[in-house]
Amino acid sequence: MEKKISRIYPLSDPKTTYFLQVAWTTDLGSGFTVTLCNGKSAWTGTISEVEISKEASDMEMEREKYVDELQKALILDTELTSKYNFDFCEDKEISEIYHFSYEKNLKDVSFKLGSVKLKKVSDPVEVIKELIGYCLDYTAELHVKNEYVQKENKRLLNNWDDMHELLDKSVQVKEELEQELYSKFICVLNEKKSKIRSLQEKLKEAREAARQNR
Amino acid sequence: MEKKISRIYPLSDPKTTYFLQVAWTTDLGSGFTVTLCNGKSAWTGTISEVEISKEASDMEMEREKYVDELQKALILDTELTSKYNFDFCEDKEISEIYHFSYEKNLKDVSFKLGSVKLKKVSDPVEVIKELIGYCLDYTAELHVKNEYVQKENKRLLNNWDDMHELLDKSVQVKEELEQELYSKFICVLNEKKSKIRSLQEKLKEAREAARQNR
Amino acid sequence: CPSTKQHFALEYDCYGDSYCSDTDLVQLRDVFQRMHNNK
Repeated sequence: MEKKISRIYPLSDPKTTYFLQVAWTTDLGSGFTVTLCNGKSAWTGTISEVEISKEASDMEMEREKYVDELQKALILDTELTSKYNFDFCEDKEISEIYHFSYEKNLKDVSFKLGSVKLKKVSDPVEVIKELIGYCLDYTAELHVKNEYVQKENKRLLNNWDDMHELLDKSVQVKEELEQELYSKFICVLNEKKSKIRSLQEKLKEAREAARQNR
Repeated sequence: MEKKISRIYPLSDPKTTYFLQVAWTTDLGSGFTVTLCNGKSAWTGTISEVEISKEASDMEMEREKYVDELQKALILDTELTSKYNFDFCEDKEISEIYHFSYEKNLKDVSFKLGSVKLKKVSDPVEVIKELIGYCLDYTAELHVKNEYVQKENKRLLNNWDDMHELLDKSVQVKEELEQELYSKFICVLNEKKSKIRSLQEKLKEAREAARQNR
Repeated sequence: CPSTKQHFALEYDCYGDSYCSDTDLVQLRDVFQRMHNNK
């Protein structure tokens, strides 16, 4: 069961902060449970996979696209939800039944995305504890992830430093190799040149001798 | 103001989950506020810097060490807190006054670390909302941190790959350089050798000519 | 001209390295660089 908790401000009661918890198994398309809490009372309800299909068809939307919209509205980050409005009100005819609805607002028009029927929870304290408890656990989980990623980061930084050092060294080795080769080449070449000079000297003498003999 | 929220199970009511929120400015030694909540009601109280000094001296502990113990007991991770017990009870003599106490348990003995006087909060709903709200904000903050470090890791990984490529290239360049220098050297050296051969040939001829002339 | 050419051919090999005068790092680098360019 995956969960997402976020703050909402119902259109009919914008000054009150409600905490919206959405819980689902595989994805929202397979149905989900909504829990609303205002810190004192709590309401909860579930919408099934079939009902979601029906809502998608009512809206003449492709189911996948509809589910995608639901994801954005209900469980993605706050910035995005600013494109979505929520409302929460008691049913006018049936007592103890509440409606939680969500709509997408485009520029100057908004259209209803869907709604879930909620019932009041008899023991809100448990719901409140669950909400806080889930948050604490999730925070602890994120901390662990954070620590892991931080460690990974440190390891990568060290690796990067090592690699950088290796690269520096490799450049240095190349330069040293070049220097070393040149100095060896120069020694060998100069040996040969000295040989050539001496041979030229001898040739000159030999030719001089030959000339005098003639 | 920094905060830390955790679950506690008071010795006198171990089956009930309480949420402990500790809030402080610089560190616990400068005083802190304790808020306890059981999902329905809430209690809060503050202990001042002076009171902490007094508690440390009562326990004949060095203040710094005492504050360190407080940190471990009240705001560090759960594993550590398993070495600490908490209790929460109403004052026997003064109504509406509660005591939240914390003790450290060593092997078979535990000693009281300190306590804070609490009062019942008239509007627990706000406290509950604050608790949940703080958790959500903290979660969002951790998410942002996580994402940042993840991105950083990705960047480092890419850099590492680039660096690795550079290193490979540098090794290749070194090898190519070596090859190239040797092949050029061989050309130049062979020119010298051929020159030596030709001079030796000429010298031989000159000496032969000189001998015949004699 | 041909005579100059011949004179140089006597003094330097086809890479421009002198047959007789000792070389050093700068000269040898120069020769190798020229070889590289010619190649």
